[in-house]
Amino acid sequence: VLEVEDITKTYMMGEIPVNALRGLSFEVESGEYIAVVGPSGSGKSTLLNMIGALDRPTSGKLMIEGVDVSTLSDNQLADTRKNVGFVFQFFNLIPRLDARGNVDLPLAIAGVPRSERKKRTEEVLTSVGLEDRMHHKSSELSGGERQRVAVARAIVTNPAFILMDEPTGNLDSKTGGEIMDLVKQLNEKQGVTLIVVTHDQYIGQQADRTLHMLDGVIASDVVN
Amino acid sequence: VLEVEDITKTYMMGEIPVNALRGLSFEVESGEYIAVVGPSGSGKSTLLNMIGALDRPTSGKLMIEGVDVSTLSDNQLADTRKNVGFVFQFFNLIPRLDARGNVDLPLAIAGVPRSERKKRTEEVLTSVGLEDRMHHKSSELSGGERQRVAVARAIVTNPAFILMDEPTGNLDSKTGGEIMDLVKQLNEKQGVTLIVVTHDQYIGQQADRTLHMLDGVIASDVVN
Ligand SMILES: Nc1ncnc2c1ncn2[C@@H]1O[C@H](COP(=O)(O)OP(=O)(O)OP(=O)(O)O)[C@@H](O)[C@H]1O
Ligand SMILES: Nc1ncnc2c1ncn2[C@@H]1O[C@H](COP(=O)(O)OP(=O)(O)OP(=O)(O)O)[C@@H](O)[C@H]1O
Ligand SMILES: [Mg+2]
Ligand SMILES: [Mg+2]
Repeated sequence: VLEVEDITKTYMMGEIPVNALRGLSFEVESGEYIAVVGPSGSGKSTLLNMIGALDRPTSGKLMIEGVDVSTLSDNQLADTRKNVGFVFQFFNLIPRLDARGNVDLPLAIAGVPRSERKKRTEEVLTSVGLEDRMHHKSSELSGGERQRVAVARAIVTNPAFILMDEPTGNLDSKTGGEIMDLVKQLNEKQGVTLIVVTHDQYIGQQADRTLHMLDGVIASDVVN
Repeated sequence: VLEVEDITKTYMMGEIPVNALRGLSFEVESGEYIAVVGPSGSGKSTLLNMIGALDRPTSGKLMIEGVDVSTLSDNQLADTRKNVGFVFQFFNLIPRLDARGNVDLPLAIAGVPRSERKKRTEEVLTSVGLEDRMHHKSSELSGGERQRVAVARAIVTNPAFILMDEPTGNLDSKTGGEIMDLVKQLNEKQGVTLIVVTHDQYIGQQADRTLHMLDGVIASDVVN
């Protein structure tokens, strides 16, 4: 489902290059559950943004379902993103919508009928423990509650491919464990392909395989 | 240095009350290092905002250095905040300033001369591992790098009292351990009073005492 060939990413700060990714190659099969770990600043979010078609590599090839993303136009790239659930490191919730509105939005964009959307949104928000916080806006939610809205939003459309950037950083170990058990079920029962960036050992153990990043390269790629 | 007597905090969502703090009482001596732990949504950030004079309790007494904060005007409250270092759960960095500008700001407000500010800012950013990221703005930093800028900004003025809301959520365990060892040194060597909200077991072990919060109350207050 994913083939990464020698990709690099260089950010330009004026004249100074920052080499966030220095040549990465790996493949992901459909239904795999991969953890991506590594020190702060090692390039994990940059890599996930490439895979999620949110940004383009500076060089190298990235094939999603056999299509080379560097050949796609911006519109086609946006289309590719619709089939991928994405949890951002800082959630990127829409401030003027409440929890329910944020989770409802991807269903509305996909053209799901209103009554079905209401049922599905409440089901997913309940599955992440937020049944009593549906009408709270981001500013009326705790850090970990916002994070869980972001997880609910990523899974509500039943995507076949889900990317998560540190989904439990603001959660206590019990709540974080419950969220990741839910996500593990999606992988085991529905064959959802998962790539999760994490600093959490518990997630590392749940994954099939772990990519260790260090300074913009993959230091090791090990089956758990 | 801190006396909390039966404080409550109720947020109003239209007509519906949300009781985030339901009656908390405890005292903190100068030089203590306290960890505050508890499930997502249990009221930790709300409590820290009260102690940091960023918000007022709905009822109850909160005395900082013997002064009851509920008797203070907004200006006096702002003055109180100047002596307290605060790390926000989502950092609250100023987007148009780079890492150095964000750490320099509290020194500039305190009237420290420019040459001394430059030296001190570089020293503190180096102590959190960001010597090569001083000229990056927030949008040009990784999640954990932003978090470390927020920690550097809270300690740069050498405050006697530091409050941290989940300072390591976006850091790998090695980097997080280095940051908290640095903070522990401030407590042991300089007698800085520390209250740290955390989901990280390592911090829990470093503290002298742990307040366990549950549903807006203190479930237990134990010496480690
Ligand atoms: N827009 C940008 N301009 C310049 N440098 C950037 C930019 N975005 C990221 N970087 C740098 O690229 C490096 C990799 O960033 P990235 O966000 O991928 O790290 P990360 O592994 O996700 O770290 P963390 O665990 O702290 O979130 C960092 O050192 C960061 O400073
Ligand atoms: N402005 C607000 N309006 C209404 N409810 C709020 C508001 N701010 C917080 N809350 C609610 O108060 C409760 C406590 O929030 P708080 O941010 O203190 O939790 P927390 O313990 O810090 O959680 P986390 O570990 O997830 O950051 C939460 O359930 C939250 O939904
Ligand atoms: Mg990151
Ligand atoms: Mg909080």
